[in-house]
Amino acid sequence: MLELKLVKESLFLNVLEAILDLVAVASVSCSSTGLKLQAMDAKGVAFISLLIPAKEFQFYHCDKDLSMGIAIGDMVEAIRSADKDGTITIKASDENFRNITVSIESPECNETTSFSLLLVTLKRFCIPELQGLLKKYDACVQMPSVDFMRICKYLSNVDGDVDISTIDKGIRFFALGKCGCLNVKYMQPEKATDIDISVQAPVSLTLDLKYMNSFAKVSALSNQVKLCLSKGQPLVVQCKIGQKTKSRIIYLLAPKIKG
Amino acid sequence: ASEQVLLQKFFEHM
Repeated sequence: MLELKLVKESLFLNVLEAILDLVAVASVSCSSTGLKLQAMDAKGVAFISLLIPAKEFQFYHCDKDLSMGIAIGDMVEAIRSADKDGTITIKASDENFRNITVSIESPECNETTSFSLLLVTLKRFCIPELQGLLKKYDACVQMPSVDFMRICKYLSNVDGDVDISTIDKGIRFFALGKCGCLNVKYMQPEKATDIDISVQAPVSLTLDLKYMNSFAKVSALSNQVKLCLSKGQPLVVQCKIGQKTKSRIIYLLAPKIKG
Repeated sequence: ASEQVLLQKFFEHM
């Protein structure tokens, strides 16, 4: 049996809200240690992995490993209408593993709304832990998420793809659209800061800007974001969620293949 | 489609 409890204004729900423009259904695995969500976008070019340890929930109990296909779009839609200070309880039982029950209790505890959400059949991903991958990239950029968001916003002014390339002591974002082009150089400052750019080998990736904007939305839930690039490999965007938590989200985005 | 293949191959090699 699985039971987890969270307040409506929790980071978990904010993250679900933020990934909805990429995915509507997700594979959710729960164990005694926490919850893992994995999802592929409809085009099959972007992958999301979200990990939230059990202790991040107000209450968490899972006595048997479970894997479920959840229409997170429907779940978030139902929860949105609840009072912002309400408490949400999600339950799945072994006896009836065709749906989960989501209950929303008002802050005064005088009103409880419950709805049953049918589980969906979904390919279960068997992706190993992505964390180790981050050491093997040609270039990694640790930057404040506000910088990442601002750069993505600039690039959005030019409707097209974005090229991310390593340059001397930094990286370059370049977008070419119908109305012109936009170039952002992001350099390693001389003094120690919260920016860390490490380049092992030159690399350049062309990426769909629409996805970058979606990633930037979630990184707003964290102070820092890390981009990892390698030739011919998916871009990795990773951020911790919240300040003092071990929750994290990792995105993979396949680069465009020229020619 | 080529991006999909790239991502699939990436997972296969993990």
